[in-house]
Amino acid sequence: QRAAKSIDKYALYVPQSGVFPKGFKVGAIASGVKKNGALDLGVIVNTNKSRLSSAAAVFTTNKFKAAPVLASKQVLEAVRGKGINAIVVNSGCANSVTGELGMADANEMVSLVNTQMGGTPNATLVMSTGVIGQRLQMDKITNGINKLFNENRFGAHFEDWLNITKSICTTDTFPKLISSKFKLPNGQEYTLTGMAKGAGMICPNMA
Amino acid sequence: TLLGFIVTDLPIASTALNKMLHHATNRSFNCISVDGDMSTNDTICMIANGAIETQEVKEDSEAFEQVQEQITQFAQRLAQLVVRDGEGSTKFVTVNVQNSLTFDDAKIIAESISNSMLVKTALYGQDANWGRILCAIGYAKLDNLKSLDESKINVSFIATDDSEPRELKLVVNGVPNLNVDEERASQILALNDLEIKVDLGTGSETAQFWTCDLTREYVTINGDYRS
Repeated sequence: QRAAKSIDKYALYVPQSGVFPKGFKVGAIASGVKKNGALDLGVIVNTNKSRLSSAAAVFTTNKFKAAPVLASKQVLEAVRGKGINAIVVNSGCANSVTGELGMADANEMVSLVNTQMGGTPNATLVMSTGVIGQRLQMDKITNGINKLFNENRFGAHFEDWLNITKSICTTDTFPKLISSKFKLPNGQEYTLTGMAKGAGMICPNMA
Repeated sequence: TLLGFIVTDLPIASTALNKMLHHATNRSFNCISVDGDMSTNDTICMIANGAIETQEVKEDSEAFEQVQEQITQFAQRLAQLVVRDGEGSTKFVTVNVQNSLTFDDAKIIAESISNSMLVKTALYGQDANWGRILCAIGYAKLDNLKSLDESKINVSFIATDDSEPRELKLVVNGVPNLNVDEERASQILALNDLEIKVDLGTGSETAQFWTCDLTREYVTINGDYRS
């Protein structure tokens, strides 16, 4: 009875504006994997061509690693963290404990985005979150990815970043989006933008 | 499951980026607990596309340490939001273990307290149950007991608003404070944000973990996730 009353976390923690790094655009769509018609598929794309991008990742140390974790590790190792130009994420289905078929599905997601980006292999990382032990509905995922690119549903405005953050949510009560500008010793400014999802099954130990 | 991405327009060499992300993760995302469960999908990734015109940051660059620290603090902000959303949670709790002989021991102890279901339910019930905190310290999976000395340990609740006194001592040099001001304890525990401070008194290393209370709502949310 003495326990605190619940608070409006969305109002407290979701920003109403942000600063976003140059050379990225994001898109999100409701592919139909989530039963309630909510956003459930997102893609981040690097559009900067002036340099080769760098990427790094840390992954769960759970012995049963989901297919997207294994697929992303393979991509990163293949290119030694260079030239990653997209991340594709779906929510509603974790594609975990799905065996060879799940692995094929994760690779297919990577391949679809690579093709849409011009065909360079090993340029996309993949993530999934949601229910464990169910196969991805690849017809919906494929349609969603193709629709995002074919209809050019990408943008770089605050609403676009907020929407992709929403698209990765599961039981989250609010999307977690932050952004800041920082200064280097030489005075040059740069921008960091971060998105996260998670509310339960949370005690990560990533490496 | 925890998923996250950080993107930047700063040019960072891939080996330097890898080092920065590991450093940041070990001080942010790997220091949070909602329920002690580790997912099969946890992933944090970072892309640096180099869209701004400046020299690439490498491991031996002057800017390396500064950028690494900025990314670490940024990652901590993002990780803390996950804890604030902890399913059904009403409190955000910083577990601060100080003056440990080693950093690893401080982190293991902070994690043990953060994962204790009984500590978390006491926080929900706003009960200043220091016994459960000591219990969680005692069963922490330390390699040895060099960081632990019963006669030196101090446990306090710290208020996060401007109210005084900020610190409420529960255990002083291993001895329970039998005159705990229960009214003040209730005031501190009624806050949405609070801190548990554990001073081991055996060294100088510090580690922080961020956790939340465990509520009835957590059971409601997770009782039928698949359906």
